[in-house]
Amino acid sequence: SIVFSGKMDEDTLEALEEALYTSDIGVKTTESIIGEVRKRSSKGEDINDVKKLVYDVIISMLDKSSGPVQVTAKPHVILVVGVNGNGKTTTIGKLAHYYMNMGKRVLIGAADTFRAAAIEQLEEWAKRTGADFIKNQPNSDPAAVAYDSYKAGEARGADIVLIDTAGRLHNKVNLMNELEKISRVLKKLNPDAPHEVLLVLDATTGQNALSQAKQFSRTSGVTGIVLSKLDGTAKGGVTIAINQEMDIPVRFIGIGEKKEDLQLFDPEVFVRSIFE
Amino acid sequence: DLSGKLESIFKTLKGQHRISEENIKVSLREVRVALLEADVNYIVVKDFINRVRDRAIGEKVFEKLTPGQLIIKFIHEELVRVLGGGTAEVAMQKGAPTVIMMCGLQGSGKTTHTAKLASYFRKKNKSRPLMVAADIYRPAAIDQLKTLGKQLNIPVYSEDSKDVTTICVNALEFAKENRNDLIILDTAGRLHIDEEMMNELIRVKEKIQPHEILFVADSMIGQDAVTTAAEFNEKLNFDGVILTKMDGDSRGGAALSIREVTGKPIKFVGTGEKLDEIEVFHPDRLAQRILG
Ligand SMILES: Nc1nc2c(ncn2[C@@H]2O[C@H](COP(=O)(O)OP(=O)(O)OP(=O)(O)O)[C@@H](O)[C@H]2O)c(=O)[nH]1
Ligand SMILES: Nc1nc2c(ncn2[C@@H]2O[C@H](COP(=O)(O)OP(=O)(O)OP(=O)(O)O)[C@@H](O)[C@H]2O)c(=O)[nH]1
Ligand SMILES: [Mg+2]
Ligand SMILES: [Mg+2]
Repeated sequence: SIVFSGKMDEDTLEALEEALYTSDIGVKTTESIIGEVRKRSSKGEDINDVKKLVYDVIISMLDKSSGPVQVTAKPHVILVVGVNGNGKTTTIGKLAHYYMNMGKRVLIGAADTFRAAAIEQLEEWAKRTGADFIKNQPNSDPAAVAYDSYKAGEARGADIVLIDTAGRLHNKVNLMNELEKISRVLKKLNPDAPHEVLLVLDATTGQNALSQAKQFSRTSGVTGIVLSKLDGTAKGGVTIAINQEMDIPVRFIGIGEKKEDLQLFDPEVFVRSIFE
Repeated sequence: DLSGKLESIFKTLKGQHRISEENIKVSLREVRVALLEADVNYIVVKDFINRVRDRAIGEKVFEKLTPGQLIIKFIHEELVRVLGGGTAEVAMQKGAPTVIMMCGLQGSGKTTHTAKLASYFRKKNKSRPLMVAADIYRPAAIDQLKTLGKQLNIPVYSEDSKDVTTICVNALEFAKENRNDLIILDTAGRLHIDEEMMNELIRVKEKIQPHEILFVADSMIGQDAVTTAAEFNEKLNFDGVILTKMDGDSRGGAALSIREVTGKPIKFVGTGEKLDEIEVFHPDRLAQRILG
């Protein structure tokens, strides 16, 4: 955490710059924040006023972040995507718990048919939350599981269908094509599906998160972000650049490994943590 | 790209045919941006730039290179110097089983690389590896390692116990009976700030005395790399680093931060999800990647 001295000066600006950079806010966004601060503050100004100014500048950059999407369709289909290991499967467990606590009927579809024990892992989450569960043979077509999950959700009167996908690096064309096929298959069943495409981003990830957001958005039309692992020391500052450049809101944050460890994204809490 | 940027900087500055204080200052600003965008830690970048500046100012320009090319050369050399060094070899015991303990943050690739290492050493040294399922927390973690073990035809030790240290002790006993000469402990991902979980690893280390502790780090990690690596190193004094998911397109600057802050060598890189996608670390390749 950065300690700011009493008055606004070049040292203060440097301390501020360090706080922004070490939060993974990135070069371009940090420079525009510092630029705003230079423009709107004066030398010798009280540091608490400057802090408030920085706070306001960053909050205004997060103006496109908002709560969860209204669930209007039935079933409301949520496709969960993202690179390897950043928390998709665990997030689905948390989302199932979240929606079931609201009294919704939830069905989970195991469309990661590739990774070792991915289906078993997700099945455990379905058991822990009491959600319905659809799976197929390992190495079967993920799009077919997505299809079956939708159909089963419809038949069983599910309010929410959560579809888990295999982690994949966004620079792998064949894997991104596979993801795009899952969306296409869902669209054939229902032109509005998937109603939500949640990109899970790991809060410890650096600037690569921006290219992840761009590439996954190009392939699957990301409608929301879940920022996982915010219970660590990473601040997830690259979210600000993503919000600015791409208009994608952060829906939830992950703050642990249990089913309760999911919260709605609160931009104020997020920005405050950058200065802690 | 950085070399292009530096070339154009030197073209527009006076005295472009030699290195001067002014054109070093401007070009190092570009290098600083490149390193920050590559996820090198802010403080590490500061120190790095200062070292390169000192060298550049002191250097006589004999070479047939333009000043821009020379700056790039210094940066590249300094990167390779820092990234390399330290032995990339894993301490294989002669006449006794070797124990490797994997550790790291959640989702970094420990389980996958436990299997990759087992397969790698079986090929390279004709080892008889045993993998140990010491992650008793993550749903289906044991299943995951067992599945990988089946794919490779490498045995996996697991037991239905609530104490990780006991599991590891029993695994070593099993390895003796089973004549396994390489034992790799797959542990649960954990936060460096989770005192209880870090203490679990400290207890395993004290009881088992692994010959090699490998910190498994995701190559796309950002500024937080220094905090996590420093803490894991402080608590466990690990022997080396495995940098995973290098088949992605992150610049991998965190590797420089980890190396600077812990002084420990990067031993392997993971280059894919398949179990043969592991390579010995090449500092030169990563240096080029970090510079973009
Ligand atoms: N501390 C913490 N750990 C988390 C969080 N979310 C997930 N994890 C952990 O991160 C690891 C990876 O989670 P998974 O849910 O398997 O990630 P994934 O994206 O499905 O992984 P792949 O399917 O292999 O791509 C597990 O150890 C989880 O417990 C979080 O918010 N905080
Ligand atoms: N593309 C790619 N994926 C990798 C690599 N290493 C691991 N993965 C993937 O990353 C994800 C997480 O790998 P795991 O081995 O489960 O990670 P872990 O550290 O054991 O996770 P926890 O036990 O939950 O902490 C899986 O989807 C792996 O297939 C790599 O080098 N390249
Ligand atoms: Mg998963
Ligand atoms: Mg694991």
